[in-house]
Amino acid sequence: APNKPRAAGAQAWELASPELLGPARFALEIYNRGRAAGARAALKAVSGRVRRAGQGSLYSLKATLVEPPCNDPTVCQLPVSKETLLCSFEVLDELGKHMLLRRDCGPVDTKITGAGQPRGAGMAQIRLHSGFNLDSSLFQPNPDDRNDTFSSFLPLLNKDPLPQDFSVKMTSIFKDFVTAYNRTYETEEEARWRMSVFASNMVRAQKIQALDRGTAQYGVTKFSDLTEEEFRTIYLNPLLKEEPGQKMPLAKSISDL
Amino acid sequence: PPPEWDWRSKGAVTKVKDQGMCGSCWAFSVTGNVEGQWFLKRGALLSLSEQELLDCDKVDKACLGGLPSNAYSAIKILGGLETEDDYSYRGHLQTCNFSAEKAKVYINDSVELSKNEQKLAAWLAKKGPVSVAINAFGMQFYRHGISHPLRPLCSPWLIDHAVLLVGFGNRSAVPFWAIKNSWGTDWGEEGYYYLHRGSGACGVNTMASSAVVN
Repeated sequence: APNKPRAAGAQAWELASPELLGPARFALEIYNRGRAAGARAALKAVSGRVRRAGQGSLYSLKATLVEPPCNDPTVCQLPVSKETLLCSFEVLDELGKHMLLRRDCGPVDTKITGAGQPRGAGMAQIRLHSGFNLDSSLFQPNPDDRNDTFSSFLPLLNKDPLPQDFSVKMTSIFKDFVTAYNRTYETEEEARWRMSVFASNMVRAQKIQALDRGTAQYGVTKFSDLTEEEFRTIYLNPLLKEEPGQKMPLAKSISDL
Repeated sequence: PPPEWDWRSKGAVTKVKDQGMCGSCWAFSVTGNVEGQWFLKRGALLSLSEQELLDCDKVDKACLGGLPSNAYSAIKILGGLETEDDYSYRGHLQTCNFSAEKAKVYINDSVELSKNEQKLAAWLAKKGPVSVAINAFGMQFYRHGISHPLRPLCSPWLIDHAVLLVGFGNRSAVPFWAIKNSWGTDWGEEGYYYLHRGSGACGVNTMASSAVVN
């Protein structure tokens, strides 16, 4: 949380601190994935805040990226001059393992309202090119989310009693799960049900994590949209504890051999 | 036992398989063990058929579960195991289609192994990968690292999954069993599960067994 008193009415953002640069660089690396060296965006500025929960930290970042000019017709139809983007990233850091939970980028008019603020104030109200203010963009599903297979699911979230940011964040993680494991659900109802199972499984995994005395990491796996009952019934083998099985002779131990 | 051992680096372990939506872990645990025994006795690593056990082991219950000790017995009675290629996995019960002529591997017997993890490690290092059964607590969400659940949460009395011990060692002084699972390579550490060694974690030492190839 910003360590400066929150200015009335304005969102006070902590200026970039070394701690933010790590997750920011991770987010930039993901953003640039697959790009040739000369075509990669550069990080110009970053600010944001970090929230800690359990053994993880959730970074909400505002980063200004600079896209290099593009003159290569195979990449951009028309020559594009250098472009400044404003991105909001959410990076989950669990024991040094980063996960990019959210990425919203858009060209920005770089007029900073409240211009003239002393740099040290660390306060800025940056308006996204598309006109809605930064905070709401942080929690609004990414506009192009609506175009993907998951769009039928998003409206359902508004009916949930979940707090807005929780459900949006969970949507983002669940969306990644659906993509990563190529899930398709028959109906909106099924998608809604699987999302709620997924969310409660995230809580279960965190509890298992908290109670583990080893070095194991628990979290999202390909079974994360199954209830415990479904998982047991489909993948496990209760006979092992119920039936004695055939008697087998005891092997000689190695020392005996 | 030696401080560490890993049969994967010695060519005694086939690739991680995927049981699919079927409770056939018992068959994968047994074929993994027989693959290792055959390799050690005959020098050939063959991927063996779990489907043959699902279809032809009439004592066990295919996707509804089974016991390694019954499976060893079924393999002896049937006359051996066909390879995965000859009798490939379908993930559901079919009519038995076993052909003794096609069997590439046979076993002579099966044995129960010590419940002492030190002795178990020594046996594994000398004689090959071991079929075990464990409580699968937490495995639904396991991603990587050495699992060491609290004992009441992972009781050795509630065994519900069969897997294969392929090695053991220490990671930053934490002793572990390297366990080959049958949920595909997109689970765990490329299909493997690492469980704390030396504390009887999740009942890993309660149902250790192996086939015998003379």
